[in-house]
Amino acid sequence: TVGAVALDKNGNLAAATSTGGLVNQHNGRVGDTPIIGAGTYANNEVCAISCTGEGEGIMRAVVGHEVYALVKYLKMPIQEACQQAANVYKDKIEGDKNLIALDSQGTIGIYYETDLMFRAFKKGQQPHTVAIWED
Amino acid sequence: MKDFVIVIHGGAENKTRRDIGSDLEAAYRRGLEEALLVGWEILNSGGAAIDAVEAAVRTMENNYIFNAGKGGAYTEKYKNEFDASIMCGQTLKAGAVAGVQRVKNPINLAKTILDKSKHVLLTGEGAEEFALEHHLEFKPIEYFRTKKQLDELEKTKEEEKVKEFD
Repeated sequence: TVGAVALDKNGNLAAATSTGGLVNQHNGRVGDTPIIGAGTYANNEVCAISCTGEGEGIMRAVVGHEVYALVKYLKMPIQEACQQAANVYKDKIEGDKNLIALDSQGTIGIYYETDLMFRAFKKGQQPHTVAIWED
Repeated sequence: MKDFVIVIHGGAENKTRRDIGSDLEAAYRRGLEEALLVGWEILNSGGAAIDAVEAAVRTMENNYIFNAGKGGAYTEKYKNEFDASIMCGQTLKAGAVAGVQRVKNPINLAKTILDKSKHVLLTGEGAEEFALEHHLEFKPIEYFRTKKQLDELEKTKEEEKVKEFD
């Protein structure tokens, strides 16, 4: 799965996600990627989110909208919201949940539960960052 | 005027450095950098966030090392099926597509649905009909297939056989 979130000069947020699905998945299986509010969500007032991981869990936890709700209603910082959304109902909902997010002020949230996440970001004219491992 | 930002991901996995190897790791880093800068250029020149995320994702769909578009995973029946979605935070419009097999860039189809359809999510045959109507690029199924993903499928099937035997 691949995805992107962005904030433009006019303060508009957007999110996009695309995937080939799980290896050996049942024909016709659809994961979280095309489910608005689960794998992808954007709202100018609050944040934009793109997820990757085990789609069934991301759908059941409605991860994208959960991040939105935590930021909007609890005024939670975006990084904390990503972590909390990925861990909601962890006792009932299994599977890795990984995501990138951006709030309306351009603050970045990145959270992953796997060994690695292929990721990169660039803010304005600052140097860009490309990362894979935790370190 | 706000400071613009773009963040991208190319998936997350449970693998070690040894599993991936230095050549493939370098290819991932190049692929991420390329996609990031394609999106960033759009933002830097005053373009919209929705166009930047579409372009960044499309760049990764065209790169066989990522699991989207060319190089996507195989299903149990050796097919490639693609899902994608896009959402604009300003208008709250969204477009999504599931189960397409021949559209070169599923993210372009999702964006076309956002722009030109009254619906949000189209699947399978109907989604491909919509893509044809809007002159999106199609590719033969062989275009999407890679040895890397075929090996992943065979390995997964083998592991499941072992589990069943256990």
